[in-house]
Amino acid sequence: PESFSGRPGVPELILQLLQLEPEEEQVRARILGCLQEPAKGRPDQPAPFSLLCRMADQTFISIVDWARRCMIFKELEVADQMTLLQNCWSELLVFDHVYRQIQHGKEASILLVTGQEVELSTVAEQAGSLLHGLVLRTQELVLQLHALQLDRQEFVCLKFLILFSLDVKFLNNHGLVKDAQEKANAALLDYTLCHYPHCGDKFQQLLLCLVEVRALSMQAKEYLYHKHLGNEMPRNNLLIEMLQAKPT
Amino acid sequence: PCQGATGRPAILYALLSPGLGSG
Repeated sequence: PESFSGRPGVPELILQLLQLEPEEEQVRARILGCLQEPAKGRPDQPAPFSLLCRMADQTFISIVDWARRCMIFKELEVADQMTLLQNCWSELLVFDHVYRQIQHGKEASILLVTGQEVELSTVAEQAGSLLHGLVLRTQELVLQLHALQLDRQEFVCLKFLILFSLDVKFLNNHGLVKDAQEKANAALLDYTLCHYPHCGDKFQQLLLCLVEVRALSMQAKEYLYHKHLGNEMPRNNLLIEMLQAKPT
Repeated sequence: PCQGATGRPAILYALLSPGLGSG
């Protein structure tokens, strides 16, 4: 097809998304730098949970930075950009975590964005049943996507699909967003048919995994809200602000 | 999680607004 250039069988949209993908080492270095700064008004050593919250905040900031550089998204007005991100912020965080685990490739541990490896046995001992349950359910999705042989091209395209997953009726610029949805779906379908012809329903299988990403993100938001109600979240937490924001 | 909704997320708005964002 005319839209393919550079690498054979890789749609132009996916090639562009690959170029926008941040280097994991750079993201890691930036977040480690942020976490090493003492939290305002908290000069003492922060508790592990507080560190995890700041880590998640900084990861989301990296995701916003990625979205701002994305084609079509960067052409939207800020109101629509906010609407899209308010719809999918938790899914993007879950999917980011899931893909890191696929690359990590170890069933008995999880890899944090900071490069730290945490044994699942440690999670079981120290995290509490809600977080432990969430981690285990996420690991099941990791195994499912690993079995499906999710690759980097599909990952970037799915991430873009998550960003634009909102029903266009909630947006001012329907046309651009609908265009993004259609282009991303077509690119993913073309790519999977071309590169995994023996697995005819890979496209549908990948989209089904996004349903589980959404379910996991709902569970993660319930967990965050539970911690918020228990006054266990740090102040000025970005994720809590996202959680409490009015739907637009 | 929508209970107690506080309105527009100010930090996100700052991140997305031209001239205010991180990148």
